[in-house]
Amino acid sequence: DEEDQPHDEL
Amino acid sequence: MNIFRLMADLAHVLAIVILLHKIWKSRSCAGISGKSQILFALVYFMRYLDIMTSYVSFYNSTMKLLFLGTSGATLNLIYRKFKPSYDHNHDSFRIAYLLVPCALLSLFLNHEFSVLEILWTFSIYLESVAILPQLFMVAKTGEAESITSHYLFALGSYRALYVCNWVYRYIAESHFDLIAIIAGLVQTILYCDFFYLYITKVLQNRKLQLPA
Repeated sequence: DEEDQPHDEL
Repeated sequence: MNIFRLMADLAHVLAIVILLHKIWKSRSCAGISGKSQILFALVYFMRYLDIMTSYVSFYNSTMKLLFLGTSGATLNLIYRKFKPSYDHNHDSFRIAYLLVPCALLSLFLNHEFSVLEILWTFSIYLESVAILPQLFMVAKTGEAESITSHYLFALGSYRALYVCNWVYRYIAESHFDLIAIIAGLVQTILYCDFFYLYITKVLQNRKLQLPA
């Protein structure tokens, strides 16, 4: 789900 | 990846190149706040710890390593190689005033109470205010070299373009990260006064000089 997504921005 | 995000990252890389080139060419870090650079190094170090735990893309990992490496190099130039030129008398902003509130805020306002997530949140909050020692230094000396102004403009544009990227992503992907968005807006707002001076003075080939 949303919580487990890694931060994909810098 | 959209055009705003790409332009933002390129503006960030450009800012770093301008700064390193300025210091290296003039053999001096006069007018540059070492404290802001320490804060930025801390920001990248805290935020990019996830390079070991999660893989997003080759682009992401490369940029993370680039930001970590160049911020280390910048600190090395300021505090070792060209230390005699470092203007520490004018770099007198107390960074504890930024570090403590950001640390407390990241403990209370975060997406998840885990070490990596809190460090990520701390880095986002800290980045939004990390330029303050530099802006304080410009205000204190009342002026900035054109090259320093170009650096600040590129660095300010980077988060402003990220704000455009977030609007785009919200519309196109229904993706949004409230912590990043609010901190990014704060970061961009802090540059507004400088942007105004940059456009009205520096771009007209006049030195950035604040009224006495």
